[in-house]
Amino acid sequence: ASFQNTIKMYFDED
Amino acid sequence: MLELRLVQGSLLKKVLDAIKDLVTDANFDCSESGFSLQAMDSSHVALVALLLRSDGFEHYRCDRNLSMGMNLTNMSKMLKCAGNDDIITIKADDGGDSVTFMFESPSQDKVSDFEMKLMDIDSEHLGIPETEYHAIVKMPSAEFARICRDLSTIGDTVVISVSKDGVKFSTSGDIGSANVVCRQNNSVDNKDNETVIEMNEPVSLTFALRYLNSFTKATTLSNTVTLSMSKELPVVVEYKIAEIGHIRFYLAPKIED
Repeated sequence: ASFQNTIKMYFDED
Repeated sequence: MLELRLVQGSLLKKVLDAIKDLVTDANFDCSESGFSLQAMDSSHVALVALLLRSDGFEHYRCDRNLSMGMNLTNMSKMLKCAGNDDIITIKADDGGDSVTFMFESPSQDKVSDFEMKLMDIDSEHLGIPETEYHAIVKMPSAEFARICRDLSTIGDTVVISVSKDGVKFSTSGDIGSANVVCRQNNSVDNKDNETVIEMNEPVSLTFALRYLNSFTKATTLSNTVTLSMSKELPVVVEYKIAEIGHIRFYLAPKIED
């Protein structure tokens, strides 16, 4: 089983 | 006042074709440095970043920074009305609620203008730091598209592994499994056919093929694609746009439980 990360887990909001 | 004249109007048509299925609504940001867009897909798994530099336009006037919210399906409908050889000019007034796309045929005997309503889009803008990637693969964009398409008939996810031997794309599904290995090659007569691998350390990441397949809609923009990967970071799938800019897709990896 694998879990799909979101892009927001890696980049902070400006 | 905003007025951007792009002689190779087909580039804008291709850009819209590349992103309209991934992103529904987006803010186009215009500043003196260029025309750009950053947007996430609805599930926030992928992010697209577009830059068309101001010096790539024949005429570029942007009196003040402007953010224009557009529905990409509607924008695409309008741009489809431009001929592939047409010059496209984007015009907007500061504080206005519409944007005008003007299409001129190469011989100047036909001029059309299409006005589209702008919309307020409350979008998040993410800061993407400059990163040294563990591995960077440059390969023919058509080859990458072919691999993504082929593997998606077998499985839903692909493991992309870069080692000194090459870049390996692996998938598995109910009917079986598949591996495609591309080794570094140097094409003497055509740099676009080369596969070039720069690797500081081996890296292996898992991605949903559905998104990669969506990114390959940008294949018409560039003969080559660059995949930049680091452990536990989103992959960057980059297509250069002629002499004018780039479109970058960021995709979050899947993590094994």
